[in-house]
Amino acid sequence: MKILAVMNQKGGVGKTTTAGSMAHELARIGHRVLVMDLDPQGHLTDSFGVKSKSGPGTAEILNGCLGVHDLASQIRDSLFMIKGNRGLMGLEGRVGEGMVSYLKLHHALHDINVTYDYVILDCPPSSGFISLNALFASDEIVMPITGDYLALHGAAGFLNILQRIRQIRKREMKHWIVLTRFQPRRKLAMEVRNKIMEHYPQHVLATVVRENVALAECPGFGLSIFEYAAASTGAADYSALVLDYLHGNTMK
Amino acid sequence: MKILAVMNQKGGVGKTTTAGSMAHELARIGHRVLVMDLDPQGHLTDSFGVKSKSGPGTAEILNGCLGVHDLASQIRDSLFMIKGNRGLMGLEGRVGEGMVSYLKLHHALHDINVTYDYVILDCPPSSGFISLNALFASDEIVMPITGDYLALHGAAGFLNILQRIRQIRKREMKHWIVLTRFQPRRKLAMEVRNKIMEHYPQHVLATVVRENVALAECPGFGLSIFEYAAASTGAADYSALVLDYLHGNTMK
Ligand SMILES: Nc1ncnc2c1ncn2[C@@H]1O[C@H](COP(=O)(O)OP(=O)(O)OP(=O)(O)O)[C@@H](O)[C@H]1O
Ligand SMILES: Nc1ncnc2c1ncn2[C@@H]1O[C@H](COP(=O)(O)OP(=O)(O)OP(=O)(O)O)[C@@H](O)[C@H]1O
Ligand SMILES: [Mg+2]
Ligand SMILES: [Mg+2]
Repeated sequence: MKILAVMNQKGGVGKTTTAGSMAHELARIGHRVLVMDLDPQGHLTDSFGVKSKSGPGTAEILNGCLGVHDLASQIRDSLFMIKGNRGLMGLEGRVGEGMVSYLKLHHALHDINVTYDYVILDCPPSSGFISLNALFASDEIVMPITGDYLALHGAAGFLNILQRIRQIRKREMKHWIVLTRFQPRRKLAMEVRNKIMEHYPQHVLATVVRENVALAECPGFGLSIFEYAAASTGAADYSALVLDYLHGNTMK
Repeated sequence: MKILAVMNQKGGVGKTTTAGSMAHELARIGHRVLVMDLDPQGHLTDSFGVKSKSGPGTAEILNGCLGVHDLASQIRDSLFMIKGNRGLMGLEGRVGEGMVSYLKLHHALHDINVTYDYVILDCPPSSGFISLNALFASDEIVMPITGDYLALHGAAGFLNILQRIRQIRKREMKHWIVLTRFQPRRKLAMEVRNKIMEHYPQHVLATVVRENVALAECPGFGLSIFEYAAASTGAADYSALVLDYLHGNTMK
């Protein structure tokens, strides 16, 4: 089983879109996938058409009340979800209780080893209790970045946090960078891409996800990009991205 | 003096771009403006070319150590800034200490009444200690929204939080909605705009800020849109937006 956290402190870079699309594509090609919505906004839950955010969800996992098996429900063939719920809002603030509180998710996921091939975590745009739990629970990090100056500028800061967590955990955690909402005709986007390739060549997945309005429309219908517009560039890019991820194809 | 918080829990909707552009435009037309970077990423600080995020900044205001007069420094004609600094990262988590801790910013801004015409707060994409301080300190809220389903979907949730704060504070707080990164040729964007006008007609400022790559480029040079590309649609839209704000011109 591999636990993958999709995270970046910068807001609006395509974390939810990437988590949902990768999770569904991995399930479509036959893997058994659990996706967890850790964002208090619950946008991944909305994106799959799961209507209600009341009742137990990932907040109960993070505060240790319930286990994964109690809450995972099937949303598509071979794809299961634990929804984001209102309780997450209050949790964001629980920093400062020390290391034990950052390991809640790690322990919850520890004993479900045999059930899923992949667990994918959609994270909020912050660096509090929820994101720290995701960092301590995951094997790998996928970091979406848009072709903007501010998104690039924030990347180094985030990767520093990741390095510190690696040292504390004394274990290697691969990280992958995905260029999202990419507009190849924009000079700025190409500049950001070149900078990222220069600094992190062995981490940037080869496929670039292009800007495609279908990716912004599909959450409104509660459908993944593969269900909403299977012939779109969004669907093509995310399925190619998953193959790159599985084979470790980077820009190097 | 008016205190304006630019906030939205949804990430990447143009909070920093709107806070910086409105602040500079208000200063350019003659008002005395203080802008405060409350985002742990410190992107507003970067956007104005203020290089260093070490040393005291807004974190010291929020934890009550220093006053506004100690930290405000002039960055442009009639525009002053208190920079975001690393200490903000640890503060995000301080929820749960009760009402007193949410009033820190309110008290810090209370006794500077005569110095500035406007104080503009750039907020992080979350709803923790920092955002609550901004909600309790401000007179008005500006909420940027992009023409996407997820950004629209999050709006109602955020406005509920705002309504609760109004009740606690027993005072009226105007809120303005600004459509940002708008692409008029996108059907989805027009649908979102129509929905917003239907639900909040008297709150949506008349000017829509169009997608304009110069707005994504200028932070890389530490320049505001007016300095970087005065003839761009970004500069035109933000200066029209400020006039709408000053005169209360909504889509109604
Ligand atoms: N490749 C793309 N093309 C067009 N629109 C996209 C693309 N990827 C994401 N979007 C849209 O951009 C917006 C931001 O994406 P998303 O919500 O996935 O980002 P996020 O990083 O999860 O945001 P947050 O920081 O708020 O959690 C959404 O409205 C989404 O539908
Ligand atoms: N009208 C616009 N046209 C083109 N690009 C824009 C526009 N407004 C903002 N941007 C770019 O979009 C990205 C997101 O904007 P910004 O960082 O201001 O959003 P934010 O809401 O402050 O994000 P966060 O939630 O991370 O704080 C930035 O790279 C910015 O330069
Ligand atoms: Mg998200
Ligand atoms: Mg910002």
